[in-house]
Amino acid sequence: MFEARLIQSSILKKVLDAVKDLLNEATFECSDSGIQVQAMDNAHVSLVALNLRSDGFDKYRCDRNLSMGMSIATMSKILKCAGPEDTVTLRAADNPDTVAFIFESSNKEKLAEYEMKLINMDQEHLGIPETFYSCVVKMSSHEFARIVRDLSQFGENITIACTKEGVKFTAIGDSGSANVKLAQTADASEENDAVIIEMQESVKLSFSCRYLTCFVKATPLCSQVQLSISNDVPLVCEYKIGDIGQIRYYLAPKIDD
Amino acid sequence: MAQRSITLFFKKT
Repeated sequence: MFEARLIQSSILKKVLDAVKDLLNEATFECSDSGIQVQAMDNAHVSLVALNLRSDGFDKYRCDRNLSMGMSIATMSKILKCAGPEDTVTLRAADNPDTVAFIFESSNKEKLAEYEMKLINMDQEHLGIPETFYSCVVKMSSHEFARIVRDLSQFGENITIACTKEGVKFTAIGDSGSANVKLAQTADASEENDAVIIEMQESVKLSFSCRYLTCFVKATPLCSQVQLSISNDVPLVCEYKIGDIGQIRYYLAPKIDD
Repeated sequence: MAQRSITLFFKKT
C-alpha cells in the first residue's frame, strides 16, 4: 500500500505546472524516503529531477517500492479539479494498475476521488555525476523569469556570462540584441531579492530560450532560484519546494556550429 | 548554434 497526503494541494498543483510543458509522461519512484521523478523531455535536451521527501508529507506510507508511470497531462487535469485549500492524498495498491487522487475540502464536506490509469514505461534512467560548478548564482526567481521572458523576444538563445562583478544575460537576434546585467548585492538584507554569486572561475554559456521558458514555470514554487554553471556542462536550475524537496532542471548547452 | 543532447553528459545507469 502506498499513501501520501499533503494538507495543501497547491504544492502539487504548482509542481505539475512546473513540469507539464516539458514532460508528457514520467515515472514516479516511490519508496520509504519519498517520491522521485527523473525524466527527459522528448528531444533529450533537458532533464527534470524532482524530489519530494517523505518527511515533508503530512502522512506518508510506502510498504514496498513502486514505480508508477503517469501521464503528466492527465495528472495535471486531475489536479486542476482540486481547490487550492483542499487536502490531497495519493493512494495506490502494492502492484498497481491505477493511482487514486483524493481531494478533501478543508471543512470536510466535499470528497472527490479521481482514478488514473498507470502507463507501462520503459524509461531510461541517467546517472547525474557529482559536479563541482564554477559559478553558482542565487537570485530572485521572479527576476530570473522576467529576464528570460524579456530576452526571449530578441533571440532563440540566452548567453549567461558570470564573472566576479556579476552575471550578464544576453540575447542576439535578427531584430537586435538585449542584455541584462545583475551586480552582486552588496547588502544582502533583502534576502529574497539578493543576487549572490559564488564564483571559482568565470563562465560563459548559451542556452535555448524555449527550455528556459519552461523552467521558469516553477517560479510560483519558490522566491529564489539557484543557477549552477560550468563551462561545457549542463546548466542546473534549482527551485526549492517548501520544506518538502526540490525540482532541478538540467539543460544541455548550445555550441557554436 | 547547435543544441547538444543531455545524454552526452549523463550516462545511462
